[in-house]
Amino acid sequence: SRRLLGDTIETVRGHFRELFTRVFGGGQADIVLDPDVDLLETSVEIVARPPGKEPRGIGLLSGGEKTMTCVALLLAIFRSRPNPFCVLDEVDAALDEANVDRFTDVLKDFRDTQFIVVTHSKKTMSAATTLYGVTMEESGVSKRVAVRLENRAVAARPRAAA
Amino acid sequence: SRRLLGDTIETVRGHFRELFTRVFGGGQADIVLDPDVDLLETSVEIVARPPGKEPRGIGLLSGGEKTMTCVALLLAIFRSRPNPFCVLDEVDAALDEANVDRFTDVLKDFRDTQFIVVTHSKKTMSAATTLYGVTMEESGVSKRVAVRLENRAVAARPRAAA
Amino acid sequence: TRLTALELCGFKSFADRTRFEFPPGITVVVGPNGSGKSNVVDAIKWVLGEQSVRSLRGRDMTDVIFAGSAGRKPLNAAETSLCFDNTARRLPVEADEVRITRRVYRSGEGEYLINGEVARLRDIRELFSGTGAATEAYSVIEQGRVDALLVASGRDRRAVFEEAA
Amino acid sequence: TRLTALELCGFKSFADRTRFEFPPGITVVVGPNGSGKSNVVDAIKWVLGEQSVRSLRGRDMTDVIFAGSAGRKPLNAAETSLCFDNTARRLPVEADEVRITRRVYRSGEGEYLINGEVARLRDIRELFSGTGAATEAYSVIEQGRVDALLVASGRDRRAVFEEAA
Ligand SMILES: Nc1ncnc2c1ncn2[C@@H]1O[C@H](COP(=O)(O)OP(=O)(O)OP(=O)(O)O)[C@@H](O)[C@H]1O
Ligand SMILES: Nc1ncnc2c1ncn2[C@@H]1O[C@H](COP(=O)(O)OP(=O)(O)OP(=O)(O)O)[C@@H](O)[C@H]1O
Ligand SMILES: [Mg+2]
Ligand SMILES: [Mg+2]
Repeated sequence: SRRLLGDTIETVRGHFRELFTRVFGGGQADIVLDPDVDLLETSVEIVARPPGKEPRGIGLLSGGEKTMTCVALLLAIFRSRPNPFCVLDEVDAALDEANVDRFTDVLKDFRDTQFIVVTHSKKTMSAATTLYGVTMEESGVSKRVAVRLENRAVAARPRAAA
Repeated sequence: SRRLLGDTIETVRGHFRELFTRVFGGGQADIVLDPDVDLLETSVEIVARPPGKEPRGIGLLSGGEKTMTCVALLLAIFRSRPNPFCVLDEVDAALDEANVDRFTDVLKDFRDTQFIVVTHSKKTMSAATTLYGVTMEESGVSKRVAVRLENRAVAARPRAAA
Repeated sequence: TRLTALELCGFKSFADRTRFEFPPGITVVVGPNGSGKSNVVDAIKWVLGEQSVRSLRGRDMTDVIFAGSAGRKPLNAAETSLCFDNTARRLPVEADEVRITRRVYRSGEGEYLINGEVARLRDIRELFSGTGAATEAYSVIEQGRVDALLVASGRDRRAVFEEAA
Repeated sequence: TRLTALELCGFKSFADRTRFEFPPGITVVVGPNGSGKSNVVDAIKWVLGEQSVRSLRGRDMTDVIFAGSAGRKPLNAAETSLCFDNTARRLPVEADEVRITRRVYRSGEGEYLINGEVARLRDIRELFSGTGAATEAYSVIEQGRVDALLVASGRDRRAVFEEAA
């Protein structure tokens, strides 16, 4: 099991480095282990350097930078261990317009995974293959309704421009 | 000081009940104290009932309902003890379009308070009296830039319709 | 093994039987604040065996049962099902569709079912042990918790990798 | 007493002196992810006397000093000032404008100034004690913490009311 864990971390690390550079359009990230500690006891550290910035602790990343780093890490785990589905509840809340685009682009890359994405962003909606609305027309009772997006391709949430 | 605390809680409670109904367009909320416990030891509980729903603990409120309840409570404290300024960092992240409107409307009511609001929402931007952009044209170095909003009155973030 | 549908009945604010089909690709769910979107997410966690009441935002396991509204009486049970396409027979069940169901009654009693037959949570976990679906650590990201992987301690993070191993 | 301006110099990602005027009303700050908006919020907390390194998202008090970038060397000090209109003489200072300043040097030494004269944090707190500005508990809502008042325990919530009393 020590070998298995080591292999998994190595695979995820490879995918994470690649996916981080993809979602940030540059920069570098890594997963770091303490070589002196037993794999089954060690702590797994994350380092992330957005493009054009100096390497700093993950605590100093901004809200949106943290979201994008986590999306890259999550998808790296998915790549190394495919899972039939993934549910994301308003993961795009802190993202600016450019990052919403990169976020939806990278989801499209994972054809084998079924994504269920809850959002308030019209831009994320326009990336949907299937779109559901949930409303409470009758107070306190949720119903599923069909949602027609005026013109799906056009409806982009004009977040404050990046 | 026990008397002072009691008066403050009573004043805030009055404002909170009024502001909650205003930001939710209905419903009811209250601040509840344990009458058997000394005021200086007691715990201050919040009850909130969005319009059309049964009263339930605040843990069952949705993300957006929690945000609006907190905005009402925060502004109730401001009403009872005016403060020259208030800084809100992406407080609107979880709100749908209708609630962004109610949020910016209620801020406009507080003429004596200077609000500094960080956001990604164009709808919140259109409520601004002064608008600043922050960018990193030179990597890693922040600068303040002027932001011209194409047509301030029109630029509303078309979130998924409420 | 593809997830094909979710069905809720009496679960939280979904008083009536509601079905969400999930064709391949990205399914997006939208709606006003408080309309029930995160309740859908809770339903998926619950049917996969979520035991923590706090993580379902309640105080008691029966808080997931529709508790009534202005025009309706509370219900006595909640039920949620997840359906998977098993034509490739990846799951050790002799059927083209595998449907896992969870129920809870007002009394607090609950049960799990696999294609209509009573099962234990252990059976469901074993069913998915090869596919990763039952490990929620990284397949469901709750509202407001997207940076959980970053803010977790290094040891907790290792635990997620162990689950993925 | 109205807040009229904020000035940052060498504070976090603001390497150059940057001034934000705050005319009456609602000032909105926008910009891409990672551009420095929350650093502006941190600057306001810091000049009001924030002591917690964690709350400024760093590990050490000198983490607020510009640490360099691809094209610039690190600086040796950070300075932030908040300006208030005091024509109504609400603050016990004989001047139309009250400017509070905080500085920190690479050595870790720091200082506060009121209108250019060295002061202690206690002086700044006393200056505002009638107006509520210095009590950050409810005047600065950090990113991602909007529901802090709800998730806090009943006792912590009481503490906020005590500060407002
Ligand atoms: N057992 C229950 N019976 C009836 N209603 C319930 C039950 N449990 C929760 N609710 C209601 O469900 C609502 C919350 O729904 P949910 O959290 O899914 O909203 P949401 O669509 O995710 O909103 P947001 O966009 O604000 O995140 C609450 O108003 C709550 O009262
Ligand atoms: N001492 C420092 N010197 C230089 N840069 C710093 C320093 N401290 C923090 N930073 C940088 O500031 C950036 C974060 O800025 P900030 O959190 O203000 O972004 P933001 O505009 O709020 O973004 P978001 O919209 O994602 O919340 C980080 O990329 C970090 O590297
Ligand atoms: Mg929700
Ligand atoms: Mg920020």
